[in-house]
Amino acid sequence: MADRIVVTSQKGGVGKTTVALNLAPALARRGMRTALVDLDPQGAIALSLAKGDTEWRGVADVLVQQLAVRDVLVRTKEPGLAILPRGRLDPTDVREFERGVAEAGVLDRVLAELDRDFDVVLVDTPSGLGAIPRAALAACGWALAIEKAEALSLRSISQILRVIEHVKGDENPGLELLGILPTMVELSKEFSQAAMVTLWSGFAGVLDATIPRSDVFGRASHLGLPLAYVGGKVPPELRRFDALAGEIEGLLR
Amino acid sequence: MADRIVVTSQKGGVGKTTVALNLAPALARRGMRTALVDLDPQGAIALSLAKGDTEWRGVADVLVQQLAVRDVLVRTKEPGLAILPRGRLDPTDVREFERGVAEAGVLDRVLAELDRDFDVVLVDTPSGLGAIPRAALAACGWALAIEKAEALSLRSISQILRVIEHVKGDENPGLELLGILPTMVELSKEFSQAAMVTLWSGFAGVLDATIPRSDVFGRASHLGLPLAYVGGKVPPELRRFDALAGEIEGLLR
Ligand SMILES: Nc1ncnc2c1ncn2[C@@H]1O[C@H](COP(=O)(O)OP(=O)(O)OP(=O)(O)O)[C@@H](O)[C@H]1O
Ligand SMILES: Nc1ncnc2c1ncn2[C@@H]1O[C@H](COP(=O)(O)OP(=O)(O)OP(=O)(O)O)[C@@H](O)[C@H]1O
Ligand SMILES: [Mg+2]
Ligand SMILES: [Mg+2]
Repeated sequence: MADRIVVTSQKGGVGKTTVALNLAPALARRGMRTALVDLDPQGAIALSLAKGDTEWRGVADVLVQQLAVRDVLVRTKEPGLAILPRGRLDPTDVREFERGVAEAGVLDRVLAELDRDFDVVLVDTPSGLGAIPRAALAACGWALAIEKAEALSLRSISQILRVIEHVKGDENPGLELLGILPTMVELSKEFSQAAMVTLWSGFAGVLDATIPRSDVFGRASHLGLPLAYVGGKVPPELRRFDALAGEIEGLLR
Repeated sequence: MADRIVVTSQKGGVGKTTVALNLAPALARRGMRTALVDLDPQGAIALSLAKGDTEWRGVADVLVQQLAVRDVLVRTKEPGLAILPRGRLDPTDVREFERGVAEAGVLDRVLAELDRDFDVVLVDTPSGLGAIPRAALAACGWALAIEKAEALSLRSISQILRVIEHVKGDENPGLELLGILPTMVELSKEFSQAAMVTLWSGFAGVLDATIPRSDVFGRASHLGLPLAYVGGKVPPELRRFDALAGEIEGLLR
């Protein structure tokens, strides 16, 4: 069975999709066959790759038309990396999509179709602790909590950690916190330093890897590419995702 | 009846709470009796003010214990500004909170309790187009769409605009787009300039006011204060919220 990792945060805009999009190819580069799954109704994985909102079929099509996952899986330029996009979803139907993903057993069946061909399944989710994040935590073995290194994001971290413990005790005894990944870190700024000190001194599971704030992410999303494909000189931030992939591979064993 | 404004975005972390927290006192300073309501299950208004997660009663207590809104309304230092917080909510109960807020007629009854004493009700919401944002759009007359000035956020703007039109046509004919507010604008950076050009050339309703990216927001949230109370020299960003409040007052008339 593949290792299933939920990329999660209560707070919005902390870098979940950016981490998922750049960690997936880094895991594939280490030889782990990786599937990147988008459960966010906004379809941010496809949007990050500058695909049209209805260009790729995906999870929504599997749920609505009973398609097989392999019929909608998107192969990428990176050997060993495939994407299961959100798929075709009218934004007025988000509540139905939430109900579909959250229905008992559905997500487990969808992800199980990836078990044979992949070693790791990385699942991007919408922010918050609503129906979809809860369904993902119930169906996966690992939770990667993303925390922006600033005060407001840190104030809600105990909420997500409490829910992970609750789901582990109540629904999915196999769920473990893979780690807390600090993002948008600005060690030259006092408020960011203070946030890091709070993380390091107050919480277990803070990863060694951190992702710094950098304009390269805005440029990459403007170009619709993961960092590895932005071209030109390799951005130093790419090494951060390689280090993160290495740390995660060690934790999964 | 008070003007009810939903602060909304499909994308997470674009500045909804920061705008709500700083626009509310700016509207009050213009003499509009203003109530700031927090419908986000993470309770970000209270967290931004560095209140403990269970310190303030609020919407959750009104729903669960049938308390009156005036019993939990928090008066602030700013004359004419009151806060209706999220209230006491266990993070494992977010889905029940969503169902409670989204139940037909509930939100309208809660907000109606503010009509007598307030001119404007400003409603902060979680990101996305799920149960709570949809309930808020159905119960309010105005939608203020927050858009971070960068590519990824702009790619999902058509989703929120489509839903506003749908709700107006289907559930709440009184709903109007108050405007699109660009946030975290960095006019010295090419990707941000490109985003602004896309907004100005492609969408109706883009406000004149913009909110620049600035470290003062990280510092303010670290201190747990709206900008107006950070102390010392008045930050220039404060004028942006005064200008925004002026523009909105003109649009409401
Ligand atoms: N390390 C970083 N430095 C600078 N900008 C970043 C960084 N990581 C992400 N960003 C930018 O911040 C924004 C938010 O990132 P992203 O969309 O990945 O967050 P998210 O948690 O997935 O958001 P959502 O709540 O909408 O799902 C994007 O514009 C992205 O380009
Ligand atoms: N103009 C700005 N410049 C710099 N940082 C900002 C600005 N506006 C907001 N921020 C910071 O960005 C982060 C996200 O802002 P905020 O929490 O207001 O967004 P949101 O849309 O309410 O997020 P959520 O999706 O979690 O509800 C916060 O850390 C805030 O301090
Ligand atoms: Mg995302
Ligand atoms: Mg918010």
